Amino acid sequence: NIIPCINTTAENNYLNRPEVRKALHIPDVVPKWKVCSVLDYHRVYNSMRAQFNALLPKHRGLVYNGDADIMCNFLGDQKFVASLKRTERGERRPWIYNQQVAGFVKDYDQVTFMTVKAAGHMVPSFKPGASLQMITNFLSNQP
Amino acid sequence: QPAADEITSLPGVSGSLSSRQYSGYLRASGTIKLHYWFVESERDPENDPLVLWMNGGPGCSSLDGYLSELGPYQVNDDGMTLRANKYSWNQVANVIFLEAPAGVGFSYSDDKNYTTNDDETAENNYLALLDFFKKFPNMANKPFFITGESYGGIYVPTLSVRVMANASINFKGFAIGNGLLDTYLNTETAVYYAYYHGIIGEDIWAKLQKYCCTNGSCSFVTPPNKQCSLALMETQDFTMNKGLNPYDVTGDCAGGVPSDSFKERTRQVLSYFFEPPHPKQPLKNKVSGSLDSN
Repeated sequence: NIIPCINTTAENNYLNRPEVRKALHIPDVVPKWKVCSVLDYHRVYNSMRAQFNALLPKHRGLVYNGDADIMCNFLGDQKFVASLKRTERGERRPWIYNQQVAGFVKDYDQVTFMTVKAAGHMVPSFKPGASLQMITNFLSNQP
Repeated sequence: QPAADEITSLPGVSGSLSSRQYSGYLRASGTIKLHYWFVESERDPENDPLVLWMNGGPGCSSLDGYLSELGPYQVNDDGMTLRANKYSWNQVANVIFLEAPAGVGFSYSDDKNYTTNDDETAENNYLALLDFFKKFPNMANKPFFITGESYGGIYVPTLSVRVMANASINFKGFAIGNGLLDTYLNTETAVYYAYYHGIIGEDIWAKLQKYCCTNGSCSFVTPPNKQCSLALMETQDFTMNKGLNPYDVTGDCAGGVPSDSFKERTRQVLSYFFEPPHPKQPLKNKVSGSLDSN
């Protein structure tokens, strides 16, 4: 495990049980499961600006950030989305889940940036109900 | 659907599964085989959209996404039993969890060559996706979304541009959670984030202002001098090396403050997300006008 501060012991134990591997059709030649593997991985891109610019004219995008994360903090992604210079669609506004403010949203043409209040890096773990609401609305092209 | 890949029962789940699930391998380039775990929608698999989910790392498994984030079941602390997740995303969509690149989780390559990069990963993910549509032709025409998290901020757009070029895929859009979208912006804003969340104090902030900023304009990514670089290293030390959980600054760090040897191992992860705080080195022995100087 190379992830600091995250406990994945239960997952590790579960996925390495022989009966689980069998249920998932994992062949014997495959080594034990680890949550993260150290690969010889080479980063090519420092920015996804070109990819976003290619995608957004035709396809919808959602960028969301749990606001308690500093690995990929919300300010950076908020600035990134703003830097795409898409047409703004209204003011930054709160969004509501369970009659509470669940974060804040800024809509642009074809892309939305939103925060998820008090969520860490893994938003669906920290705020499962709010994240299901968020993805449901995105998939069905609702605000 | 491939009958050989269907999960007929899942250890730790009592009774039948909440929807049909499949686990197996998708072919990518060469001898690469990427593991997938596919869960049909619990609502309406025939009419609900198709969503691909990828965790980041790089090098981390999307089964973490299944078992601790948005999948239909989550592992209990005993590591033996599962509990239903009533907020799973397959309440509203058919969801594929893809372990990529090869070498991650249960994905592998016969040649055991696990050297790769962003472009190769995107290409192999694309080939694996095409293989998925061969295995599941009933999914081929559904509205399709690519989603992911963290280093998925690179995986998702680079795969999306390939998918976009294939008119036979009904690609609708993409979603990225806490994604690495721009290392420059991620590095620069982390300094402000640390100060305004009370992680670094006035002493370091004063140094940052004095040595990194001119007339209110700050340079936290390309420090203009050594003092700025040192202040940035102090900032990074507070945010990443003191035991603060960088994934949840308001929460606890599982296991407590990590050991020095663990911190050393995590430096590799940090190197993907942040630019190093090294000052620009002035050129020595300037030669004007010659090609060699370039």
